[in-house]
Amino acid sequence: PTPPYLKWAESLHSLLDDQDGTHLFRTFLKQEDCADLLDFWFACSGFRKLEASGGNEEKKLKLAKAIYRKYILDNNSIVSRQIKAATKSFIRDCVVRVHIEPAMLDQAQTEIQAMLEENTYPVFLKSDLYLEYT
Amino acid sequence: IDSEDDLLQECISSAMPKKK
Repeated sequence: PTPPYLKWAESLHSLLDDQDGTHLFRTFLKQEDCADLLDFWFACSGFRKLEASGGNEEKKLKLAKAIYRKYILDNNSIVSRQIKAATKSFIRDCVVRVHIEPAMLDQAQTEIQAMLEENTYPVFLKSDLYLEYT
Repeated sequence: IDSEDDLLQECISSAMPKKK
């Protein structure tokens, strides 16, 4: 069977679908001071999961606010710099108007994902960290 | 603030892949 680390090189999704792959990629991003990009990507997925599971509205609002404050509010943060102004104001509006919906972070997640796919992921595949692992 | 951080961590962990 194909070893997991070769699958990681197939696509960003195959990497992020594997626990060890995700861990190694996060270690790499941490070295580059941009682990927040990956944390944000997972936070968006977690938010959607929580939304889909129904239940506690207060918790969803609290989480949406937490994500907004930690990653988006500060325009100079690494995540915020990669997200379009229109996308940021859409999320801000959702939080301010307490209009929480499952897809409210989807566009921002897509923009961060595109950035990971075009930049950090290819660099990771050429990094010493990945090469040593393989 | 602490509980907000905990909530965020819990959310991130919930989306991360589990051991296969």
